[in-house]
Amino acid sequence: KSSFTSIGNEYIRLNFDTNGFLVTVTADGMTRIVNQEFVYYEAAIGNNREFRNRSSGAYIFRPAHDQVRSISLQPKLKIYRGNLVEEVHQSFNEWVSQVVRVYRQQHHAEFEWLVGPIPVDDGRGKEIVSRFNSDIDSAGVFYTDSNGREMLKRKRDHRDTWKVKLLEHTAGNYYPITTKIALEDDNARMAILTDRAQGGSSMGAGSLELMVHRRLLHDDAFGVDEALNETAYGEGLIARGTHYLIVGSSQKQQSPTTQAIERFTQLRKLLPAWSFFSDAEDIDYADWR
Amino acid sequence: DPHLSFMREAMGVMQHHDAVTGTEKQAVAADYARHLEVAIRACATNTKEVLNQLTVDTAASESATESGRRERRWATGPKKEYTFKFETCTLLNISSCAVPEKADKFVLTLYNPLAQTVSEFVRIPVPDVNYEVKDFDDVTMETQFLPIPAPIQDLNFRKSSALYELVFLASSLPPLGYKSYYITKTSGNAMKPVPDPAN
Repeated sequence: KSSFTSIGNEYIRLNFDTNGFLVTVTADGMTRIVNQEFVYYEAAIGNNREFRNRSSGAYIFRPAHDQVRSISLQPKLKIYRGNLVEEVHQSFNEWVSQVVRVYRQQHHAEFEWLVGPIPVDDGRGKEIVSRFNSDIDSAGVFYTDSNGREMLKRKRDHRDTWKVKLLEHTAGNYYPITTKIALEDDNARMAILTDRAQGGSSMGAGSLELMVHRRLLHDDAFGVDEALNETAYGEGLIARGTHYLIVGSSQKQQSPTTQAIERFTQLRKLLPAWSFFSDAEDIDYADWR
Repeated sequence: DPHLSFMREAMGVMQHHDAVTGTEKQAVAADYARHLEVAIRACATNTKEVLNQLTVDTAASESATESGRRERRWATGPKKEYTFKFETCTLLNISSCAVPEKADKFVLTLYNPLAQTVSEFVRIPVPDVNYEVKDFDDVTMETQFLPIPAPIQDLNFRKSSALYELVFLASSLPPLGYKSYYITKTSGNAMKPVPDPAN
Protein backbone atom coordinates (compact mmCIF):
# COMPACT_ATOMS: atom_id res chain seq x y z
CA LYS A 1 0.00 0.00 0.00
CA SER A 2 2.92 2.30 0.58
CA SER A 3 4.39 1.86 -2.88
CA PHE A 4 4.19 5.09 -4.77
CA THR A 5 5.60 4.33 -8.18
CA SER A 6 6.45 1.46 -10.42
CA ILE A 7 8.21 0.67 -13.67
CA GLY A 8 7.80 -2.41 -15.77
CA ASN A 9 6.17 -4.22 -18.63
CA GLU A 10 3.88 -7.22 -19.14
CA TYR A 11 6.52 -9.63 -17.73
CA ILE A 12 8.08 -7.83 -14.79
CA ARG A 13 7.09 -4.84 -12.66
CA LEU A 14 9.20 -3.16 -9.98
CA ASN A 15 7.54 -1.14 -7.25
CA PHE A 16 9.32 1.57 -5.25
CA ASP A 17 8.17 2.90 -1.89
CA THR A 18 7.97 6.46 -0.65
CA ASN A 19 11.53 6.23 0.67
CA GLY A 20 12.83 5.56 -2.82
CA PHE A 21 13.75 1.89 -2.40
CA LEU A 22 12.63 -1.09 -4.44
CA VAL A 23 10.05 -2.97 -2.35
CA THR A 24 8.30 -5.57 -4.49
CA VAL A 25 8.65 -7.29 -7.82
CA THR A 26 5.70 -8.65 -9.76
CA ALA A 27 6.45 -11.41 -12.25
CA ASP A 28 4.88 -14.68 -13.35
CA GLY A 29 1.56 -13.65 -11.82
CA MET A 30 2.90 -13.20 -8.29
CA THR A 31 4.15 -10.26 -6.29
CA ARG A 32 7.09 -10.91 -4.00
CA ILE A 33 8.84 -8.68 -1.53
CA VAL A 34 12.20 -7.81 -3.05
CA ASN A 35 14.11 -4.81 -1.78
CA GLN A 36 17.51 -3.64 -2.83
CA GLU A 37 19.99 -1.43 -1.04
CA PHE A 38 23.66 -0.59 -0.96
CA VAL A 39 25.45 -1.38 2.28
CA TYR A 40 29.07 -1.68 3.27
CA TYR A 41 31.30 -3.79 5.44
CA GLU A 42 33.93 -2.03 7.46
CA ALA A 43 37.32 -3.57 6.69
CA ALA A 44 39.21 -5.32 9.47
CA ILE A 45 42.51 -3.86 10.59
CA GLY A 46 44.60 -6.79 11.69
CA ASN A 47 48.07 -7.69 12.77
CA ASN A 48 49.87 -9.01 9.74
CA ARG A 49 52.37 -10.92 11.86
CA GLU A 50 49.60 -13.33 12.77
CA PHE A 51 48.41 -15.46 9.88
CA ARG A 52 44.84 -15.64 11.18
CA ASN A 53 44.56 -11.96 11.90
CA ARG A 54 45.54 -10.18 8.73
CA SER A 55 43.94 -6.98 7.52
CA SER A 56 41.34 -6.98 4.80
CA GLY A 57 43.30 -6.28 1.65
CA ALA A 58 43.78 -6.90 -2.04
CA TYR A 59 43.79 -10.68 -1.62
CA ILE A 60 41.44 -11.28 1.30
CA PHE A 61 38.02 -10.02 2.32
CA ARG A 62 37.84 -9.72 6.08
CA PRO A 63 35.20 -7.42 7.49
CA ALA A 64 35.70 -6.08 11.00
CA HIS A 65 32.11 -7.01 11.93
CA ASP A 66 29.40 -9.17 10.36
CA GLN A 67 26.96 -6.26 10.59
CA VAL A 68 26.68 -4.02 7.56
CA ARG A 69 26.24 -0.27 7.56
CA SER A 70 23.63 1.49 5.45
CA ILE A 71 24.66 3.95 2.81
CA SER A 72 21.47 5.93 2.54
CA LEU A 73 18.06 5.94 4.17
CA GLN A 74 16.25 7.89 1.49
CA PRO A 75 17.61 7.93 -2.06
CA LYS A 76 16.40 10.65 -4.37
CA LEU A 77 14.42 9.40 -7.35
CA LYS A 78 13.80 10.55 -10.90
CA ILE A 79 11.54 8.45 -13.10
CA TYR A 80 11.63 8.50 -16.87
CA ARG A 81 9.03 6.68 -18.92
CA GLY A 82 8.92 6.04 -22.62
CA ASN A 83 7.78 3.60 -25.26
CA LEU A 84 10.94 1.47 -25.13
CA VAL A 85 12.26 1.65 -21.60
CA GLU A 86 11.22 2.89 -18.17
CA GLU A 87 13.96 4.06 -15.83
CA VAL A 88 14.33 5.05 -12.20
CA HIS A 89 17.43 7.14 -11.46
CA GLN A 90 18.34 6.69 -7.79
CA SER A 91 20.82 8.91 -6.05
CA PHE A 92 21.83 7.45 -2.68
CA ASN A 93 24.52 9.93 -1.71
CA GLU A 94 27.44 11.80 -3.31
CA TRP A 95 29.25 8.58 -4.20
CA VAL A 96 26.55 5.94 -4.83
CA SER A 97 23.89 6.16 -7.53
CA GLN A 98 22.01 3.73 -9.70
CA VAL A 99 19.69 3.48 -12.70
CA VAL A 100 17.05 0.75 -12.52
CA ARG A 101 15.46 0.04 -15.90
CA VAL A 102 13.03 -2.30 -17.56
CA TYR A 103 12.98 -2.53 -21.33
CA ARG A 104 9.89 -3.34 -23.31
CA GLN A 105 9.17 -7.07 -23.64
CA GLN A 106 12.12 -8.12 -21.50
CA HIS A 107 11.82 -10.50 -18.57
CA HIS A 108 14.60 -8.93 -16.54
CA ALA A 109 15.32 -5.64 -14.79
CA GLU A 110 18.67 -3.89 -15.08
CA PHE A 111 20.45 -2.26 -12.13
CA GLU A 112 23.28 -0.06 -13.42
CA TRP A 113 25.25 1.09 -10.39
CA LEU A 114 27.92 3.74 -10.03
CA VAL A 115 29.99 3.60 -6.86
CA GLY A 116 32.90 5.76 -5.82
CA PRO A 117 35.10 7.45 -4.91
CA ILE A 118 34.63 5.65 -1.59
CA PRO A 119 35.35 8.12 1.21
CA VAL A 120 38.00 7.01 3.69
CA ASP A 121 38.43 10.24 5.64
CA ASP A 122 37.24 8.41 8.74
CA GLY A 123 40.28 6.14 8.50
CA ARG A 124 38.21 3.04 7.75
CA GLY A 125 38.35 0.84 4.67
CA LYS A 126 34.98 0.04 3.12
CA GLU A 127 33.69 -2.83 0.99
CA ILE A 128 30.47 -1.90 -0.80
CA VAL A 129 27.76 -4.46 -1.45
CA SER A 130 24.52 -4.40 -3.43
CA ARG A 131 22.07 -6.49 -1.43
CA PHE A 132 18.69 -7.88 -2.58
CA ASN A 133 16.41 -9.08 0.23
CA SER A 134 13.34 -11.11 -0.66
CA ASP A 135 10.62 -13.09 1.09
CA ILE A 136 11.74 -16.24 -0.71
CA ASP A 137 12.32 -18.93 1.91
CA SER A 138 15.66 -20.21 0.68
CA ALA A 139 16.65 -21.85 4.00
CA GLY A 140 20.30 -20.92 3.65
CA VAL A 141 20.69 -22.58 0.26
CA PHE A 142 21.80 -20.63 -2.78
CA TYR A 143 23.49 -21.31 -6.10
CA THR A 144 26.54 -19.79 -7.70
CA ASP A 145 27.87 -20.45 -11.16
CA SER A 146 31.01 -22.32 -12.05
CA ASN A 147 32.66 -20.01 -14.59
CA GLY A 148 29.34 -19.44 -16.38
CA ARG A 149 28.62 -23.14 -16.79
CA GLU A 150 26.89 -25.36 -14.23
CA MET A 151 25.39 -23.96 -11.05
CA LEU A 152 26.86 -25.13 -7.74
CA LYS A 153 24.72 -25.57 -4.65
CA ARG A 154 25.97 -23.60 -1.63
CA LYS A 155 24.64 -23.76 1.90
CA ARG A 156 25.34 -21.06 4.45
CA ASP A 157 27.76 -22.11 7.24
CA HIS A 158 28.20 -25.49 5.64
CA ARG A 159 30.77 -27.51 3.71
CA ASP A 160 29.77 -30.68 1.92
CA THR A 161 32.69 -32.85 2.98
CA TRP A 162 33.49 -31.80 6.53
CA LYS A 163 31.84 -30.35 9.59
CA VAL A 164 32.69 -26.69 9.57
CA LYS A 165 32.63 -24.06 12.27
CA LEU A 166 33.24 -20.74 10.61
CA LEU A 167 35.29 -18.29 12.60
CA GLU A 168 34.66 -15.62 9.97
CA HIS A 169 30.97 -15.87 9.30
CA THR A 170 30.72 -13.33 6.48
CA ALA A 171 33.93 -13.99 4.57
CA GLY A 172 33.49 -17.74 5.08
CA ASN A 173 30.19 -17.62 3.22
CA TYR A 174 31.43 -15.58 0.26
CA TYR A 175 31.85 -17.33 -3.09
CA PRO A 176 33.14 -16.28 -6.50
CA ILE A 177 30.38 -15.24 -8.89
CA THR A 178 31.38 -15.15 -12.53
CA THR A 179 27.94 -14.71 -14.07
CA LYS A 180 25.07 -15.75 -11.78
CA ILE A 181 23.87 -16.17 -8.20
CA ALA A 182 20.40 -17.49 -7.44
CA LEU A 183 18.08 -18.81 -4.74
CA GLU A 184 14.58 -20.28 -4.66
CA ASP A 185 11.86 -21.90 -2.57
CA ASP A 186 8.95 -24.08 -3.61
CA ASN A 187 7.18 -21.21 -5.36
CA ALA A 188 9.57 -18.47 -6.39
CA ARG A 189 13.05 -18.01 -7.69
CA MET A 190 15.35 -14.98 -7.83
CA ALA A 191 18.57 -14.72 -9.82
CA ILE A 192 21.08 -11.96 -10.35
CA LEU A 193 23.39 -11.97 -13.35
CA THR A 194 26.62 -10.00 -13.24
CA ASP A 195 28.60 -8.28 -15.97
CA ARG A 196 31.94 -9.24 -14.39
CA ALA A 197 33.39 -11.56 -11.77
CA GLN A 198 32.41 -10.47 -8.25
CA GLY A 199 32.25 -11.87 -4.75
CA GLY A 200 28.78 -12.80 -3.59
CA SER A 201 26.77 -14.57 -0.94
CA SER A 202 23.43 -15.12 0.70
CA MET A 203 23.77 -13.90 4.28
CA GLY A 204 20.14 -14.49 5.22
CA ALA A 205 17.03 -16.31 4.00
CA GLY A 206 15.95 -14.85 0.67
CA SER A 207 18.93 -12.53 0.51
CA LEU A 208 21.55 -12.21 -2.23
CA GLU A 209 24.46 -9.81 -2.23
CA LEU A 210 27.31 -8.90 -4.55
CA MET A 211 30.38 -6.88 -3.75
CA VAL A 212 30.72 -4.03 -6.23
CA HIS A 213 33.63 -1.94 -5.00
CA ARG A 214 36.15 -1.73 -2.18
CA ARG A 215 38.76 0.69 -0.87
CA LEU A 216 41.10 -0.42 1.87
CA LEU A 217 43.77 1.28 3.92
CA HIS A 218 45.91 -1.65 5.01
CA ASP A 219 47.99 -4.27 3.27
CA ASP A 220 46.99 -7.91 3.84
CA ALA A 221 50.59 -9.20 3.74
CA PHE A 222 50.01 -11.56 0.85
CA GLY A 223 52.69 -10.04 -1.32
CA VAL A 224 51.50 -6.85 -2.94
CA ASP A 225 52.78 -4.84 0.05
CA GLU A 226 50.35 -1.97 -0.58
CA ALA A 227 46.86 -1.14 0.57
CA LEU A 228 44.09 -1.45 -2.04
CA ASN A 229 43.69 2.29 -2.12
CA GLU A 230 43.90 3.68 -5.63
CA THR A 231 43.88 7.42 -6.12
CA ALA A 232 43.78 7.82 -9.88
CA TYR A 233 42.68 11.30 -11.02
CA GLY A 234 43.43 12.62 -7.55
CA GLU A 235 40.68 10.73 -5.74
CA GLY A 236 39.44 7.19 -5.24
CA LEU A 237 38.33 5.02 -8.14
CA ILE A 238 34.78 4.97 -9.45
CA ALA A 239 33.25 1.70 -10.62
CA ARG A 240 30.24 1.33 -12.92
CA GLY A 241 28.52 -1.93 -13.73
CA THR A 242 25.24 -3.74 -14.18
CA HIS A 243 23.28 -6.44 -12.40
CA TYR A 244 20.36 -8.14 -14.12
CA LEU A 245 17.53 -9.27 -11.85
CA ILE A 246 15.22 -12.09 -12.85
CA VAL A 247 12.33 -13.12 -10.61
CA GLY A 248 9.85 -15.84 -11.49
CA SER A 249 8.12 -19.01 -10.51
CA SER A 250 10.33 -21.93 -9.51
CA GLN A 251 7.56 -24.33 -10.49
CA LYS A 252 6.95 -23.03 -13.98
CA GLN A 253 6.41 -25.93 -16.34
CA GLN A 254 5.68 -24.14 -19.57
CA SER A 255 8.46 -22.81 -21.75
CA PRO A 256 10.40 -20.69 -21.18
CA THR A 257 11.01 -21.61 -17.56
CA THR A 258 12.59 -19.07 -15.24
CA GLN A 259 15.94 -20.83 -15.48
CA ALA A 260 15.73 -20.86 -19.28
CA ILE A 261 15.09 -17.10 -19.23
CA GLU A 262 18.14 -16.70 -17.00
CA ARG A 263 20.28 -18.72 -19.40
CA PHE A 264 19.17 -16.83 -22.52
CA THR A 265 19.63 -13.50 -20.74
CA GLN A 266 23.07 -14.57 -19.57
CA LEU A 267 24.13 -15.40 -23.13
CA ARG A 268 22.81 -12.14 -24.53
CA LYS A 269 24.31 -9.97 -21.84
CA LEU A 270 27.73 -11.61 -21.75
CA LEU A 271 28.03 -11.96 -25.52
CA PRO A 272 26.23 -8.87 -26.76
CA ALA A 273 26.35 -7.60 -30.33
CA TRP A 274 29.60 -5.86 -31.24
CA SER A 275 29.04 -2.20 -32.10
CA PHE A 276 30.96 -0.49 -34.87
CA PHE A 277 30.47 3.20 -35.56
CA SER A 278 31.26 4.79 -38.92
CA ASP A 279 31.18 8.44 -39.86
CA ALA A 280 28.69 8.78 -42.77
CA GLU A 281 28.97 12.51 -43.47
CA ASP A 282 30.07 11.75 -47.05
CA ILE A 283 27.40 9.23 -47.96
CA ASP A 284 23.67 9.80 -48.10
CA TYR A 285 21.06 7.24 -47.13
CA ALA A 286 20.23 6.11 -50.67
CA ASP A 287 23.86 5.38 -51.51
CA TRP A 288 24.40 3.69 -48.18
CA ARG A 289 21.36 1.48 -48.80
CA ASP B 1 47.16 -11.68 -40.43
CA PRO B 2 49.64 -9.27 -38.81
CA HIS B 3 46.69 -7.22 -37.54
CA LEU B 4 45.10 -10.31 -36.03
CA SER B 5 48.40 -11.33 -34.50
CA PHE B 6 48.50 -8.01 -32.74
CA MET B 7 45.19 -8.92 -31.12
CA ARG B 8 46.36 -12.50 -30.45
CA GLU B 9 49.39 -11.19 -28.60
CA ALA B 10 47.29 -8.75 -26.57
CA MET B 11 44.87 -11.54 -25.69
CA GLY B 12 47.85 -13.67 -24.66
CA VAL B 13 48.88 -10.99 -22.18
CA MET B 14 45.27 -10.84 -20.96
CA GLN B 15 45.44 -14.46 -19.82
CA HIS B 16 46.99 -13.24 -16.60
CA HIS B 17 44.54 -13.55 -13.71
CA ASP B 18 44.92 -9.90 -12.81
CA ALA B 19 43.73 -8.88 -16.28
CA VAL B 20 40.70 -11.17 -16.09
CA THR B 21 39.49 -10.38 -12.59
CA GLY B 22 40.49 -6.77 -12.20
CA THR B 23 42.64 -7.40 -9.13
CA GLU B 24 45.54 -5.45 -10.63
CA LYS B 25 46.69 -1.97 -9.67
CA GLN B 26 44.93 0.76 -11.62
CA ALA B 27 48.07 1.71 -13.56
CA VAL B 28 48.35 -1.90 -14.72
CA ALA B 29 44.64 -1.95 -15.65
CA ALA B 30 45.21 1.16 -17.72
CA ASP B 31 48.14 -0.54 -19.46
CA TYR B 32 46.01 -3.62 -20.26
CA ALA B 33 43.36 -1.27 -21.66
CA ARG B 34 46.02 0.38 -23.81
CA HIS B 35 47.15 -3.01 -25.20
CA LEU B 36 43.56 -3.87 -26.13
CA GLU B 37 42.86 -0.45 -27.62
CA VAL B 38 45.85 -0.72 -29.95
CA ALA B 39 44.91 -4.27 -30.93
CA ILE B 40 41.28 -3.39 -31.60
CA ARG B 41 42.36 -0.45 -33.75
CA ALA B 42 44.70 -2.74 -35.68
CA CYS B 43 41.83 -5.13 -36.36
CA ALA B 44 39.61 -2.42 -37.87
CA THR B 45 40.98 -3.44 -41.27
CA ASN B 46 39.92 -7.02 -40.63
CA THR B 47 36.47 -5.86 -39.57
CA LYS B 48 36.02 -4.03 -42.87
CA GLU B 49 37.24 -7.03 -44.87
CA VAL B 50 34.97 -9.46 -43.04
CA LEU B 51 31.90 -7.26 -43.34
CA ASN B 52 32.56 -6.85 -47.05
CA GLN B 53 32.86 -10.60 -47.34
CA LEU B 54 29.54 -11.05 -45.53
CA THR B 55 27.94 -8.48 -47.86
CA VAL B 56 29.20 -10.37 -50.92
CA ASP B 57 27.85 -13.66 -49.53
CA THR B 58 24.50 -12.10 -48.68
CA ALA B 59 24.19 -10.52 -52.13
CA ALA B 60 25.02 -13.79 -53.84
CA SER B 61 22.52 -15.80 -51.85
CA GLU B 62 19.75 -13.27 -52.10
CA SER B 63 20.04 -12.75 -55.85
CA ALA B 64 19.74 -16.50 -56.18
CA THR B 65 16.27 -16.47 -54.68
CA GLU B 66 13.33 -16.46 -57.05
CA SER B 67 11.43 -13.51 -55.67
CA GLY B 68 11.51 -10.85 -53.03
CA ARG B 69 12.35 -7.22 -52.61
CA ARG B 70 15.94 -7.88 -51.71
CA GLU B 71 16.64 -9.71 -54.93
CA ARG B 72 15.26 -6.79 -56.91
CA ARG B 73 17.25 -4.32 -54.89
CA TRP B 74 20.52 -6.13 -55.35
CA ALA B 75 19.81 -6.52 -59.02
CA THR B 76 19.35 -2.80 -59.64
CA GLY B 77 23.00 -1.88 -59.66
CA PRO B 78 26.53 -2.83 -58.84
CA LYS B 79 27.07 -3.74 -55.24
CA LYS B 80 29.10 -1.20 -53.36
CA GLU B 81 31.78 -2.26 -50.96
CA TYR B 82 32.12 -0.79 -47.53
CA THR B 83 34.65 1.99 -47.51
CA PHE B 84 33.85 3.04 -43.97
CA LYS B 85 36.24 3.12 -41.15
CA PHE B 86 34.73 0.94 -38.43
CA GLU B 87 35.37 2.43 -35.04
CA THR B 88 34.86 0.62 -31.79
CA CYS B 89 33.79 2.85 -28.93
CA THR B 90 35.96 1.80 -26.04
CA LEU B 91 34.56 4.48 -23.72
CA LEU B 92 30.94 3.33 -23.79
CA ASN B 93 31.38 2.35 -20.14
CA ILE B 94 31.33 6.07 -19.36
CA SER B 95 28.64 6.75 -22.00
CA SER B 96 31.04 8.38 -24.42
CA CYS B 97 31.68 7.70 -28.11
CA ALA B 98 33.48 10.03 -30.51
CA VAL B 99 31.62 9.28 -33.78
CA PRO B 100 28.02 9.96 -32.68
CA GLU B 101 29.18 12.93 -30.65
CA LYS B 102 30.85 14.59 -33.64
CA ALA B 103 29.07 13.39 -36.79
CA ASP B 104 25.56 14.44 -37.83
CA LYS B 105 25.29 11.31 -39.96
CA PHE B 106 26.76 8.01 -38.90
CA VAL B 107 26.24 4.30 -39.32
CA LEU B 108 25.99 1.78 -36.51
CA THR B 109 26.85 -1.78 -37.49
CA LEU B 110 25.96 -4.53 -35.05
CA TYR B 111 27.56 -7.96 -35.37
CA ASN B 112 25.82 -10.77 -33.49
CA PRO B 113 28.40 -13.26 -32.19
CA LEU B 114 25.75 -15.76 -31.06
CA ALA B 115 24.55 -18.75 -33.08
CA GLN B 116 20.93 -17.63 -32.63
CA THR B 117 18.91 -14.66 -33.82
CA VAL B 118 18.67 -11.99 -31.12
CA SER B 119 17.07 -8.61 -30.61
CA GLU B 120 18.95 -6.08 -28.55
CA PHE B 121 18.23 -2.64 -27.18
CA VAL B 122 21.01 -0.30 -28.26
CA ARG B 123 22.15 2.74 -26.27
CA ILE B 124 24.18 5.39 -28.08
CA PRO B 125 25.56 8.45 -26.27
CA VAL B 126 24.56 11.59 -28.20
CA PRO B 127 24.72 15.33 -27.50
CA ASP B 128 21.10 16.09 -28.44
CA VAL B 129 17.66 14.50 -28.74
CA ASN B 130 16.92 14.96 -32.45
CA TYR B 131 18.16 11.87 -34.26
CA GLU B 132 16.44 9.54 -36.69
CA VAL B 133 17.40 5.89 -37.08
CA LYS B 134 16.68 4.02 -40.30
CA ASP B 135 17.36 0.42 -41.12
CA PHE B 136 18.43 -0.96 -44.51
CA ASP B 137 14.79 -1.39 -45.51
CA ASP B 138 14.01 2.35 -45.24
CA VAL B 139 12.09 1.74 -42.04
CA THR B 140 12.37 4.46 -39.41
CA MET B 141 12.98 2.88 -36.04
CA GLU B 142 11.12 3.79 -32.89
CA THR B 143 13.51 5.69 -30.63
CA GLN B 144 13.65 7.06 -27.12
CA PHE B 145 16.08 9.48 -25.50
CA LEU B 146 17.15 9.26 -21.87
CA PRO B 147 19.40 11.65 -19.99
CA ILE B 148 22.83 10.32 -19.03
CA PRO B 149 22.67 10.28 -15.22
CA ALA B 150 24.16 13.37 -13.59
CA PRO B 151 26.88 11.46 -11.67
CA ILE B 152 28.21 10.14 -15.00
CA GLN B 153 28.08 13.56 -16.63
CA ASP B 154 29.90 15.01 -13.64
CA LEU B 155 32.88 12.63 -13.82
CA ASN B 156 35.78 15.04 -13.96
CA PHE B 157 37.88 12.85 -16.27
CA ARG B 158 35.05 12.35 -18.78
CA LYS B 159 35.60 14.51 -21.85
CA SER B 160 32.34 14.04 -23.69
CA SER B 161 29.62 16.19 -25.20
CA ALA B 162 27.02 13.42 -24.84
CA LEU B 163 24.15 14.40 -22.55
CA TYR B 164 21.62 11.78 -23.65
CA GLU B 165 21.44 8.19 -24.72
CA LEU B 166 19.57 7.28 -27.87
CA VAL B 167 17.75 3.97 -27.37
CA PHE B 168 16.27 1.77 -30.06
CA LEU B 169 15.57 -1.90 -30.58
CA ALA B 170 17.85 -3.65 -33.05
CA SER B 171 15.58 -6.55 -33.85
CA SER B 172 16.35 -9.92 -35.39
CA LEU B 173 20.13 -9.66 -35.61
CA PRO B 174 21.03 -12.76 -37.64
CA PRO B 175 23.24 -15.44 -36.05
CA LEU B 176 26.91 -14.75 -36.75
CA GLY B 177 25.75 -11.93 -38.98
CA TYR B 178 25.18 -8.22 -38.86
CA LYS B 179 22.74 -5.38 -39.40
CA SER B 180 23.50 -1.74 -40.02
CA TYR B 181 21.52 1.35 -39.11
CA TYR B 182 21.81 4.81 -40.65
CA ILE B 183 21.47 7.52 -38.03
CA THR B 184 20.92 11.17 -38.90
CA LYS B 185 20.67 14.29 -36.81
CA THR B 186 17.44 16.06 -37.74
CA SER B 187 16.76 19.77 -37.68
CA GLY B 188 13.49 19.60 -35.76
CA ASN B 189 13.03 20.57 -32.15
CA ALA B 190 12.48 17.35 -30.32
CA MET B 191 11.11 16.96 -26.81
CA LYS B 192 13.77 16.52 -24.19
CA PRO B 193 13.09 13.74 -21.68
CA VAL B 194 11.49 15.00 -18.50
CA PRO B 195 11.12 13.02 -15.31
CA ASP B 196 7.69 12.12 -13.95
CA PRO B 197 6.39 14.83 -11.66
CA ALA B 198 7.11 14.16 -8.01
CA ASN B 199 4.27 12.28 -6.34
